[in-house]
Amino acid sequence: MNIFRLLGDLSHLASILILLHKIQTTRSCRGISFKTQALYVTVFVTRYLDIFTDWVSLYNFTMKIFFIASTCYILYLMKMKYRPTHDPSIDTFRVEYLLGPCALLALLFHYRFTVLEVLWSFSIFLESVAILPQLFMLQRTGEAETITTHYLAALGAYRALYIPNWIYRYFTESGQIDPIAVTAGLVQTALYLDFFYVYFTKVLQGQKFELPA
Amino acid sequence: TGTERSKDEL
Repeated sequence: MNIFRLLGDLSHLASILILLHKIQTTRSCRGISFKTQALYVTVFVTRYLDIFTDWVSLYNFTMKIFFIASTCYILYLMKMKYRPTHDPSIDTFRVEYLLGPCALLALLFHYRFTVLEVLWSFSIFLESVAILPQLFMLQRTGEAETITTHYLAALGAYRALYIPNWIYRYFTESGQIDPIAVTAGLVQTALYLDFFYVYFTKVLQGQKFELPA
Repeated sequence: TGTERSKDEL
């Protein structure tokens, strides 16, 4: 564990808490992509199957359980409790275009050809693009509530912080590298660059998040 | 030196 990893994980944790806070206080899931949240549940469930086979640490175990449980709870809030506030007609990204290629990539690139390892690989690839339905929705509506942009910024920061973490680990753990996670992580971070640009130049200057028409 | 997944990462 290094400082980048810790800050990255805390940022991930914060992003979920911000999202829950947004839904509970506004009593609405307006502006949130159900598809992205459903993809995250898929990511966490397929990746964290190793809670049954490998014990890493209490920290690791608790975080895994939290990520699965909290994201499932968000799906419940969106589908049941605040269902009328969710508008499927603007959440139109075709997730099959993500699931198919990620499954194929996982079959091609993995560390061992076992169910657990291929699913892990699948989850890494899927996580890298899971935000696309959300960003697509943002692009479509052209604006977002400030709290939603804080959620996205925290999520993007989590991914960005994993990059210095890998660099640090490469030098401190005798050249150890995880090419699947690193490649997918770089792609994932790159997807946030446009968003970050608007977030830093507008939202943090106190303006509303609005995309140029 | 090697390539493997880091099991402790989330």
